[in-house]
Amino acid sequence: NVAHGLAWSFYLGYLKLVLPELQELVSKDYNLTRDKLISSRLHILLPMNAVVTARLEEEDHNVRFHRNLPELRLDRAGVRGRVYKHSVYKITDQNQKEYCCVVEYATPLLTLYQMSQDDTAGLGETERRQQVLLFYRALSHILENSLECRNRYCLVLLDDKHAGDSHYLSKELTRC
Amino acid sequence: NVAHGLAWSFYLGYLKLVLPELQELVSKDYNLTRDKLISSRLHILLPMNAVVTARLEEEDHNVRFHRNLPELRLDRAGVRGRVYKHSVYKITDQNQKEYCCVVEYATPLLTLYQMSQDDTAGLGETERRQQVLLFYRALSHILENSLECRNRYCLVLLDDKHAGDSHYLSKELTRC
Ligand SMILES: Nc1nc(=O)c2ncn([C@@H]3O[C@@H]4COP(=O)(O)O[C@H]5[C@@H](O)[C@H](n6cnc7c(N)ncnc76)O[C@@H]5COP(=O)(O)O[C@@H]3[C@@H]4O)c2[nH]1
Repeated sequence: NVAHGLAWSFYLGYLKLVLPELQELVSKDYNLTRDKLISSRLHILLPMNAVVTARLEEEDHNVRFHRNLPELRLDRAGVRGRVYKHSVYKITDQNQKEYCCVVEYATPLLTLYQMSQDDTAGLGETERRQQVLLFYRALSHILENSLECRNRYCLVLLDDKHAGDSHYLSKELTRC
Repeated sequence: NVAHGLAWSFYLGYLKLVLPELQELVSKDYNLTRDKLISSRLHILLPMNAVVTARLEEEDHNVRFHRNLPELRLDRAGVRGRVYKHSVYKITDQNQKEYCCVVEYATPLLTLYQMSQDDTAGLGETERRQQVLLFYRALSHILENSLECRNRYCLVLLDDKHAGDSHYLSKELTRC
């Protein structure tokens, strides 16, 4: 069950480390830039079709990279000062109002997508969709029970029925 | 099968990206420091007991952090300029001779270890050991068939029968 392992890996190797520090990084960033975020939660994008782009602008022109938060450095598994950082995006809503928030895709979904493209990985497209849902459920469950992560994240499930709407992403984000 | 997913994730989300760039990072580093590495391969440590330390010195005093290679920055899943980097360690062998090489633990084993410590993750200690072996086999297989990674890595399986030997790690590394 690939999704189960990826959800735990995402939590233990990333969210459990970075979410407790997020509030402090956001405050440090506010002191530097005086730029207020509508929310200090990490918005985690989960596209049902596992299509993960490198830059959010590729999905919706109303979502534009603004700047990165201060970096977090940790000694991990032999790598000295491994860097963890998040990007702040400026979202323009339907009324042309602008918001800033911390958002990124759940990178493990990129693994699921690439596995489905490799003949030797043993994951077809139908199974991939099931795995995305299992990942979402497993991750929600883990995070709900995590004291370190409570109230510090927002899972944004993106269904692909809205593929035609070029502003679907900004609409979903301004709903958070 | 957790190990299968973690092996693909480690390959698709990390090794496939960094190994092709490693030679260039090592050459760039040589131009800056005139410090020659015995090998430009990434030495990946796979402890059978999944015990992964933050710093290699904790395992063996004959393995000491030397410096980091130049950083690699990539736009990934919404994070602008995500940083990937490797640490160079100085290894002292049994004859007091010194070597430099690029080495780190296979991060997914840390996930396996932490999962076995969590009651809700559904992975016991016996099963964890099996998963480490499955991870090693799956990863070897994937890497052998990868054009991007061929000859750019060295998998170092560390069995725990040598737990009493405080220089086991340096001995294994100087064998590569
Ligand atoms: N040694 C090492 N150095 C790295 O820079 C690195 N980056 C990834 N990995 C390992 O490769 C595999 C694939 O990574 P992916 O990004 O898809 O998942 C990652 C990703 O979804 C998230 N994550 C970890 N670090 C970051 C980060 N810096 N920024 C964003 N997301 C991150 O949490 C998952 C688990 O991370 P790790 O448990 O550290 O091990 C990963 C994983 O086994 C690394 N391993």
